[in-house]
Amino acid sequence: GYFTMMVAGESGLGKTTFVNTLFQTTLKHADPQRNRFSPLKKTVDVDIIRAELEEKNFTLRVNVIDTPGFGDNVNNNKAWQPLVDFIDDQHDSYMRQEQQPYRKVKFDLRVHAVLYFIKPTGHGLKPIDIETMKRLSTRANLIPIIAKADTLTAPELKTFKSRIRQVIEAQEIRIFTPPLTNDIKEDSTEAVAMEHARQLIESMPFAIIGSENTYDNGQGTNVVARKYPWGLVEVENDAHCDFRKLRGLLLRTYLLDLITNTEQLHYETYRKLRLEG
Amino acid sequence: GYFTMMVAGESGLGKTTFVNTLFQTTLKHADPQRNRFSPLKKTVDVDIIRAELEEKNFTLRVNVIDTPGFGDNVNNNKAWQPLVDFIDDQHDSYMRQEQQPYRKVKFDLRVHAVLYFIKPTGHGLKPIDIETMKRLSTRANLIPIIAKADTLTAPELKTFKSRIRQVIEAQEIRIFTPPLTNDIKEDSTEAVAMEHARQLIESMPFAIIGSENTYDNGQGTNVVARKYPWGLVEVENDAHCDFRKLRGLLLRTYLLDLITNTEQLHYETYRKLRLEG
Ligand SMILES: Nc1nc2c(ncn2[C@@H]2O[C@H](COP(=O)(O)OP(=O)(O)O)[C@@H](O)[C@H]2O)c(=O)[nH]1
Ligand SMILES: Nc1nc2c(ncn2[C@@H]2O[C@H](COP(=O)(O)OP(=O)(O)O)[C@@H](O)[C@H]2O)c(=O)[nH]1
Repeated sequence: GYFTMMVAGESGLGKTTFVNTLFQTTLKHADPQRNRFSPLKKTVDVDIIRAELEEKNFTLRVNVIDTPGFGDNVNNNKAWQPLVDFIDDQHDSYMRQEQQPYRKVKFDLRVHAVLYFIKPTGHGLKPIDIETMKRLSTRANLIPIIAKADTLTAPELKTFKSRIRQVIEAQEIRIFTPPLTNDIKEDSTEAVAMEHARQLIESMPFAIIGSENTYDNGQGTNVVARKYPWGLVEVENDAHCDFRKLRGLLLRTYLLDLITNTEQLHYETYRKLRLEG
Repeated sequence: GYFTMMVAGESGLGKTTFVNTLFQTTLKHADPQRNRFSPLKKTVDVDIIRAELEEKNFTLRVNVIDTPGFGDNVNNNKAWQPLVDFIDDQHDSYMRQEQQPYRKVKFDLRVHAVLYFIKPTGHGLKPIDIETMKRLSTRANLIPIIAKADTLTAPELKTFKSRIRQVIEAQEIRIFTPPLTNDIKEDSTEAVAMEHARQLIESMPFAIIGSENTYDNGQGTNVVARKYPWGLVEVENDAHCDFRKLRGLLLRTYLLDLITNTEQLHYETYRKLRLEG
């Protein structure tokens, strides 16, 4: 099957670049297929990008749902509606296919993770962010992202992360957190996993920087980076941003948790709501 | 009298920091007075900051009108209304004071320059930017600013500036440009002034970076800068941004043009419209 992620947020926050960076740093052969299409009813304007990524020894098939135009209008009332409709539509489509004779599901675009890109203002969350994240969080695994994190100095980023966390907590927005208590045994591999999960949780929301370019880092190595007159911002440098943490979470360490959570928690919640009327 | 400028744009674009940077790099003694007040009717929520700046040998008294909350809502229909009302109110107040016996004007907060801060998305202008700039441009000297320009690499900035200029031209938004044809004589001082004006026009919209902090630039000099893990962004470095160009334009070279243009063009336009009904 495929791993399906949605990138959501205002235009100009580097969502497309992030997706390309993810593929570029992971894609080993095939060119990603980029298509704009609405597989079901045309209520939703989304771009769906399919790609095959090499993660260590296996091929990961990935769908990325891009959401152009979100939050760009003067009046953004219900700007979240197309995103929410898309997510619900996929659960709906899966449900219908399951209900067919022989229960043969041919088409599964259920969203396993929603990356919500937050403007790096340095202040706090805007009303549209809160409203949108609330509605996304009840339907899919929500992972808030600080976009264009190279806009923030280290102390600004620290403050901004803690402010966002405060609002998320106060507004009771559920975000995806690496499960800390799966089959904890008393051996060291589990302790390492726990420590890794704890570090990920401490870094949230992840500060993301993306780039489609590589440069010599001054020591003869080519690195994925943004080149400024005052310095080189390295995407895969943990001292510069959390790109590697997020990539690992999404495509490796918690890939199965994201899928299982979607099929078991979010899909079942949707099915119940639909069957109850 | 005072020089009055307004800073307009979404929150989190560094407007307050810019004002502090302007004062910090120019203020020689007194602490700026910061007050929130509505001198006339309470239709408008603005902050008015008064300061005395030392520009070479004279003291420049400056008012800065800050516009908190602009564009922050989910629905930003008519978000420009308070800004537009404020500007009109000042012309109105001046008109009424002029009409008093003895024509004694005690209070003049007419806005000599509006700095409109544009989000550095790298894409183009959003509808709210276009709508707001259109309405500001017919009432006051409009100077569009690219906010937080350290978000953009050199090639991105070049593209972004040219895209903004295209939209400004296509939408016929009048922006303040240094007059090129005042008393042109055939001597070299005028040629130098022409060249300076031409360079300013070529840099527009000005790419601005602000900071309330200073750091050692590695060569023993303290500079106003933003300190990132990957380098030091210097506010007063023309290779990093256009802060010095804008500061010179506003507080020195075109200060009188901005004031005269406001009193002669914008005020007279307002008076005519009011007297015609
Ligand atoms: N400062 C900064 N700019 C970025 C980053 N990622 C992308 N950009 C730039 O932001 C602009 C918009 O990026 P894009 O990916 O098209 O944003 P989208 O509209 O959200 O898909 C482009 O000029 C990118 O080069 C980043 O991490 N930091
Ligand atoms: N990247 C960047 N950040 C800035 C700049 N100027 C200010 N900031 C930061 O942006 C945040 C918001 O700045 P502020 O001046 O309060 O913005 P305002 O809401 O428009 O008044 C603060 O964390 C500032 O330190 C700048 O030029 N570049």
